[in-house]
Order: sequence, then structure tokens, then C-alpha cells
Amino acid sequence: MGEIYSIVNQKGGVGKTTSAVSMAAILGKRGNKTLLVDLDPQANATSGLGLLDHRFTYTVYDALIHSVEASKAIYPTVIEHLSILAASKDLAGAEIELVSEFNRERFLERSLAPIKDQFDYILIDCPPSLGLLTINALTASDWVIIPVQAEYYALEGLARLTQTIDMVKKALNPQLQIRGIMITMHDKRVGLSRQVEDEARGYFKEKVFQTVIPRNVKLSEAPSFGEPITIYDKKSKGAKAYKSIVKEIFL
Amino acid sequence: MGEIYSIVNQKGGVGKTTSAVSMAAILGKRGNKTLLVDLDPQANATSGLGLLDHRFTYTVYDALIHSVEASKAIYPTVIEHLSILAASKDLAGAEIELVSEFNRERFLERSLAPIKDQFDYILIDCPPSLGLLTINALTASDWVIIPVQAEYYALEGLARLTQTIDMVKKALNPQLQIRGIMITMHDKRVGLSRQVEDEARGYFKEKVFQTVIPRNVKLSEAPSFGEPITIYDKKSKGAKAYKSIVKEIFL
Ligand SMILES: Nc1ncnc2c1ncn2[C@@H]1O[C@H](COP(=O)(O)OP(=O)(O)OP(=O)(O)O)[C@@H](O)[C@H]1O
Ligand SMILES: Nc1ncnc2c1ncn2[C@@H]1O[C@H](COP(=O)(O)OP(=O)(O)OP(=O)(O)O)[C@@H](O)[C@H]1O
Ligand SMILES: [Mg+2]
Ligand SMILES: [Mg+2]
Repeated sequence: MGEIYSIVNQKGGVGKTTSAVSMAAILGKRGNKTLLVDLDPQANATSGLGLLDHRFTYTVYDALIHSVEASKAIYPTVIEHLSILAASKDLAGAEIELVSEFNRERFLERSLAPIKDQFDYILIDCPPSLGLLTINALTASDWVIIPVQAEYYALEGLARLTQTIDMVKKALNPQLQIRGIMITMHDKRVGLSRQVEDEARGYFKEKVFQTVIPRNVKLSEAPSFGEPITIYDKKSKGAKAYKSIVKEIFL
Repeated sequence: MGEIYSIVNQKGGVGKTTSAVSMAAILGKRGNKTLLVDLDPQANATSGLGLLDHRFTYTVYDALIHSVEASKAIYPTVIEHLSILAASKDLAGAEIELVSEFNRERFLERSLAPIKDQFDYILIDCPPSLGLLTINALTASDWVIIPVQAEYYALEGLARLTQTIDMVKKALNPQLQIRGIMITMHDKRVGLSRQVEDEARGYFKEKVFQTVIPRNVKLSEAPSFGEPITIYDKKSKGAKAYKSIVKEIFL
């Protein structure tokens, strides 16, 4: 019950939000009770599910900083079994506010604990950094999924990311494990894409998922309609790839 | 002398580093004494100029946190008049270390002050966040350049970014101004690209540069060779677009 997955990579624009929203929508649609936690002050996962201009009474910021029960900041989405712990802009202040608190790494873990067993899966969309919000996500999680864009810069940060995961595992959360590496925005026609995939498989071996997410313009169009890819265009290459990777990751 | 430009957008993967490295290389090549400051713990600008495995005695972290003279952390690059204030991974700790310091927003300004007049232009590549490193960059700068990827999520964060710039202007740096908005990774064949461009021009009017940077695979290949686009493929669409935008921005 309630397995928690963090979607993490400090490199920006690698497909963390797109992966979190797409996978959460597929899990919800197949009947798994799923919670998507938007832990990014950009609140892209919240708007990717069509809740951009929603007037939230409470958000994940209140659950983290003002000890409001997380259940009060959880909202239904357009997908039956999918709920979201929504983000808003004030989350940007949370990192600085957490710095001087005791147990500053465990605020999210504490706020998810009372609700964890109401869900089959909890996915956490993280901001592009290894700051306290991402550390909170890693401390609260069972698994980590690492999206890697099929581009050069995306490979460079992986050593630092895996080091940070090891540090969290040793100091804060012994059961944390890397579930796998997901290659995103892969373009068969581009040599660099194939090269990055080969290097990732060479280095991380079977930890790299078999399914590769292709670059697919439908995936970048979907958020402008506030819809996950499974609603916007369920027959697209992007939707098919995410369905296949969900089968690989979530048994 | 020594005009300082910050390249800022908290949205990840919008082309901040690619723009900073490309523009700095073009300025250097045309004879302007140029300094590129890598203020991102990912150190992508440093590796984009071929200095990834370089053993730096000092980096921008030492200049910020240990008051080492910035000139000691400045290194030459493959381009004659271009130098880099290099970054390393330890910069990741700087944000937390700065939080409890007095005048925590002015550390970069203070470290650039003694060297500012040795250059015609100083460009600062920022991380994908609005935390203390980016605030330090804005406080030290005369101008801000905002790369916006021609995708939906990239438009959403602009209101928060311009609010933050206004706040820095009022509280910390009255002469700070937005130099302009640069549309990046634009693909003429994709409707979403045209839509994002139209919305950006509708909202920001003449602040959006005329030159649009197209999506061009050569730009994503260049960093894997540690070369700026002007060396990797100076006849590419990407190189031509950056040359044209440099003429628009830097008189
Ligand atoms: N497979 C894909 N094909 C085409 N476009 C994609 C794909 N995946 C994501 N995108 C688009 O690329 C951009 C970056 O993706 P996304 O915002 O999901 O990345 P992110 O890692 O969450 O970014 P950030 O670091 O800012 O949080 C978005 O505009 C998104 O719509
Ligand atoms: N015009 C372009 N055409 C094609 N690819 C591009 C273009 N501009 C940048 N890229 C590629 O897109 C990716 C993101 O660009 P870049 O790393 O410069 O963005 P960034 O805003 O600096 O990211 P971060 O938020 O992580 O600092 C990189 O792999 C880069 O090589
Ligand atoms: Mg995101
Ligand atoms: Mg960058």
C-alpha cells in the first residue's frame, strides 16, 4: 500500500513533470488509487491537470510549513482515481523557511504519513534542484525515478544526483532505492539521442527502462489544454510510450 | 564599461546556458572583452566551453563564500577575448550557506565590483530557480535577458519571474532593467511554437527580440564536444540566429 515514488533530476526541462502527470493519469485510469504531489513552485503538474486558476484553500505549502493536514490540500482531478496535492507559487518560500527548522528534511514525510495508505501509488514531481524540497521528497520516498533527456547536458548531472540519493539513503531513509532511469525526448533520427541512450545503458545497465519516451509534439501540446496525454491524444506515440513504461515500472 | 547581463528563467531547460555560452562566444570573437559567469551548480556553461574536467584551484564558489578574489577564479577559454568565472559542484551548497549571512543578496555584486571594468560585457548563466544564487545575479546586474522556450509551461512562469525582478529592482538594485525576452527552440512547423511566440509578443510587445532562436540539433550537439556553436558549426541555423540576436542586444 502507498508506495511513494519521487521523479527527480536537477537538470531542468528533462520531462519530470510530463512523466509524473502522464504516469499518474495512466495509473488512475487503470484503477489504482493514485496521488500526484506537486512539489515544484512552478506548479506545472497542477496546471498540467487543468487546475491552474483553481482557488485552492490549502496547498502543499500549508501542509509542509503550517502543519495543515495534507488531506485538506488534496483535490480531485479529471481522472477518476487520481488526486493531486496541489502546489502554488508560495511554495518558492518553503526552501528558505525550512532551512532553520529541526528535522527540516522530514516535513513532507510527516505530512504524507497519515494519508499514505489511502493510495496505491504516490508520485512526487520535484523542482529542478537538489535543495530542501527535493531532499524532503527523497526522504519521504520508497523509490526514485530519474528522467534523462536524450541530450548531452542531461548526462552530466547524473553522478551528482546518484551521490545525493546515496547520501539521503545513508543519513535519512535507508529503504530508498533507484527504481530506474527513463530516457525521454528521444529522437531516432538524431545521432546524439542514440549516443546518450548507449552511454546511459552502458553506465546504469538494467536500471535503464527498456521503454524509451520519444520526442512527441502531442506531449508538449497537452498541458496547454490542461489535459494529460491520455485524454488529449490517447493514440499518440507519447501516450503509448508512457503506457508501456507504466507496465514496466508499476507491477 | 563592464555592463552585466543576467540570463534568467526559473523554468528548466529553456536554453539559458546555450544562450549564455553562444552569445559570450560571439561577443568574444568580435573582439569585446567578455566574461561568462557560471552561477549554476550543474556547471553546464563551464563544460559547454570545454573545461569540464579542468582542475580549478578556485571557482565562483570560493569567490562568493570564501572571499577569494574573483580574478583568481577566472580562466581563459578557446575564444581569445572570452574568459570564464568557472563553477563546480560545491556551488550547490552556496544557497544554504548564504541564507544566514548579512547582505546575503550582495555577495556576487561585491565579488564582481573589482573586476567589472576589465570587461566590456559580463554574462551570468543562472540555475533554474529564483533562489539566492539568482537573486545575487539580479542584484549584481544592469540588465536581464529572459530565454523563453516556445512551449506552454515556459509561458506560465513569466509573471512570477517579472515580479521577482521588480522586487529586486525596488529593494536591492534600482537600475536593473529587462533587456528583453528571447524566444528559443522555436519550430516553424509546430503550431504551439507560433502560438507561444504570438502570446509572448502580445504580452511583452517590443521587449521580445525580433530574432527568434530556432530548434537546431547542432546547438544540442555542440556541448558534447565542449565547443560553442560558433566553433562547432558556424554556418548552422543556430549560430546564425545567435549572431543576429547579439547584434540586436549588444550595440
Ligand atoms: N517526450 C516529449 N516530447 C516532446 N516534448 C516534451 C516531451 N516531454 C516533455 N516535453 C516538453 O518539454 C518541456 C520540458 O518538459 P517538462 O516541463 O516536463 O520538464 P521538467 O523536467 O519537468 O522541467 P523543470 O525542470 O522546469 O521542472 C515541456 O514544454 C514539455 O511539454
Ligand atoms: N535552439 C535549440 N535547439 C535545439 N536544442 C537546444 C536549443 N537550445 C538548447 N538546446 C538543448 O536543450 C537542452 C536545454 O538547454 P539548456 O541546457 O541550455 O537550458 P537551460 O535553461 O540552461 O537548462 P537548466 O534549466 O537545466 O539550466 C540542452 O540539451 C541544449 O543542448
Ligand atoms: Mg517540472
Ligand atoms: Mg543551464
